[in-house]
Amino acid sequence: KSEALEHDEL
Amino acid sequence: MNLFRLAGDMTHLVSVVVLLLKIHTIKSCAGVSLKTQELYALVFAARYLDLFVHFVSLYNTVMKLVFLASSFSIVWYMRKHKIVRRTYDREHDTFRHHFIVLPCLVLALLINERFTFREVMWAFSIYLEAVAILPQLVLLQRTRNIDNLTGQYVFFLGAYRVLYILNWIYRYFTEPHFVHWISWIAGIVQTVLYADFFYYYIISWKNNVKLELPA
Repeated sequence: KSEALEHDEL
Repeated sequence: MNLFRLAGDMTHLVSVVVLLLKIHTIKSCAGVSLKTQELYALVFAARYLDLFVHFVSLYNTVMKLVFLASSFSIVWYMRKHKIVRRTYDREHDTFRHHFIVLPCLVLALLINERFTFREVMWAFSIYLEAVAILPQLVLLQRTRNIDNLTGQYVFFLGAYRVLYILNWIYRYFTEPHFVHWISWIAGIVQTVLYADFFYYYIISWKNNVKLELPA
């Protein structure tokens, strides 16, 4: 879940 | 990072940097909506709060700094620069943008991925970006003259959104449980807003006539 929350897009 | 997303980021970068360079070069912001530029500066400020606390990649950090610097520079030029500010079409750029900031903030408080300050601000920036172009489109319809400065700007912004949708489709099929409803729905709404502009832009380009938006 934490991965999904990491906003890696600009 | 896939090609669609890289192309989308580059197109987005081009739209903002070209606008800044043109305003800097011709010392005019005729046809540009200050409201839209202020909304975009707010979008980046709200979205990139994690700039120094959450390192994703060098590319990510550099792009965030460039977007922040260029969007705030454009606002500075249009509000403070002694020559440019005189070319700002104040009486036509009257879209009451607080009417869209507040609903976006309320929506972000209601619908977010996690009820933390950073996540609510992130959702707020996503919703705000979806509608940030409205004052610019309204200004274009009002002034009816779309010189290449604003036409290209809106066109590149639209292209960046289309590329991002392709990026999401690609990531959905290549990454397990890559689901981001908030970005997807807001992104589709944003792209639809450009659709009619694209339609008239391409028609005018094909018939080689001046771009006229319907009243």
